[in-house]
Amino acid sequence: MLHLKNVSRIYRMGSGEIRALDDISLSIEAGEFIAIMGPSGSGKSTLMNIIGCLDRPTAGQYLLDKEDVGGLDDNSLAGIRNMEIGFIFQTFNLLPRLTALKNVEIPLIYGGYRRGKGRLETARTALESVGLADRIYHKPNELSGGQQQRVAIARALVKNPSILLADEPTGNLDSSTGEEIIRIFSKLSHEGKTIILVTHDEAVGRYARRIVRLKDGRIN
Amino acid sequence: MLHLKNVSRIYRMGSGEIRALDDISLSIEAGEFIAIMGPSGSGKSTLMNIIGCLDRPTAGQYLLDKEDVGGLDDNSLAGIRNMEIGFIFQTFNLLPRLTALKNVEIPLIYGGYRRGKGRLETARTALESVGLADRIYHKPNELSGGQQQRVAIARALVKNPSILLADEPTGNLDSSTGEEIIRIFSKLSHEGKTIILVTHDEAVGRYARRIVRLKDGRIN
Ligand SMILES: Nc1ncnc2c1ncn2[C@@H]1O[C@H](COP(=O)(O)OP(=O)(O)OP(=O)(O)O)[C@@H](O)[C@H]1O
Ligand SMILES: Nc1ncnc2c1ncn2[C@@H]1O[C@H](COP(=O)(O)OP(=O)(O)OP(=O)(O)O)[C@@H](O)[C@H]1O
Ligand SMILES: [Mg+2]
Ligand SMILES: [Mg+2]
Repeated sequence: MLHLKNVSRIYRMGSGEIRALDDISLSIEAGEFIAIMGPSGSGKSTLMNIIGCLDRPTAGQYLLDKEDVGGLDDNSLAGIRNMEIGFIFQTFNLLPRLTALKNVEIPLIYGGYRRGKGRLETARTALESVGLADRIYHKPNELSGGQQQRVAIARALVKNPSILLADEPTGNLDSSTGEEIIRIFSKLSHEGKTIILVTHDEAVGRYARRIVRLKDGRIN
Repeated sequence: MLHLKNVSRIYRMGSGEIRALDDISLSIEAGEFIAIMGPSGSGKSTLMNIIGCLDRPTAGQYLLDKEDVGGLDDNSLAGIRNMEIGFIFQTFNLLPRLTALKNVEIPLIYGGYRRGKGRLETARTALESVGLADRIYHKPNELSGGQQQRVAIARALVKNPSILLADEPTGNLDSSTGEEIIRIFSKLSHEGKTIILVTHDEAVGRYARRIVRLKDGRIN
């Protein structure tokens, strides 16, 4: 359902260029649980941003459900992201002036869910599922690093997206809390969701059906 | 050299209170290499902020080299931090508009090191030691997550501080890059520096001479 063909992402800097991704070809079926691994700086987040329609390739083609994403304008890209894709960012990207509950409610608001008890309940349930029931009114700076990470996870899950992109979702979590998160992902995978997970943790990578390893912007 | 006696850190919120630290007593000798571990939300970063003079206890006493830190004003606290303590934050806290090189140079500038080749060389060497020689002119948003983490590490090391506080310094690093960082810490420890390291990674914790485990704001 998801095809990258000869995708490159190049940054021009001063006199040189950085090939963050270099001629990547990758196909992912609907419902797969795939882990992307590799050294720091090898291109994992760059690949996730392209898959998640947050960035465009410099060269090559990205087909999502047979649609050539490179040909879409920014509004259509935003539309795809809001409908289909839940994204957990490596650096969380929470809105600092909003509570955890409000941060998680934001995708529902943008998704046109009607204001009211139902919307709040959906957001609260997502936060409960990641163990934050007693932190829902805290702002990000009133939360620990791993709690912020879990708010970002709840926000990505709240609309039950068909594709979940998770960029190092357990990096700030102890092993037991991390396992709870990966169990949530496994359950979603069994329900048919597509899960693409970047991790540095081999133990986490093992939950995936397939591991794609990057090195210097290329698939190893 | 570092004594916490019955230290608590309490946040008042609405109708209740959160005991982020609850009656902690802990002594750390000069030159120790100690790991602080525990579940997400158990109080590790709060403890680090108090040890690093970035926060004050709500109750109890913190003696640093026999000096009662609680009695000092903000300027004196800032003075201690700049002179003695290198701090690697869980969320990096880099200055977004400055290059990696400039970010690492900042403590030298504040420390009164004279402008010139020597100061730049010191900053560059710190970045080389964490494998970022070819990224020194990148700004934080032009760096991967693990590269940002390593800039934060270089910045903490650049003045060769006698106390290094590292809050989850390998959370965004693959195991091989993470080991390089921990080797740097071990080397500093052998040179007599005091290293206090928060980690979720048992493998990293094993490098320390002693592990202190927190749970719900208390030492286990
Ligand atoms: N400003 C604040 N107001 C209210 N509660 C806070 C505040 N800052 C932290 N807390 C709470 O204090 C507790 C301890 O936070 P701390 O950041 O020390 O945890 P931690 O052990 O570092 O967790 P992690 O492993 O997730 O980084 C958490 O439950 C957190 O929600
Ligand atoms: N805006 C940019 N300009 C220039 N170079 C960039 C930019 N963004 C990223 N890079 C470079 O692209 C490379 C890949 O970055 P990416 O964030 O994809 O790595 P990563 O595999 O996610 O690393 P980590 O495990 O450290 O998070 C890095 O070497 C980085 O320095
Ligand atoms: Mg990354
Ligand atoms: Mg923390």
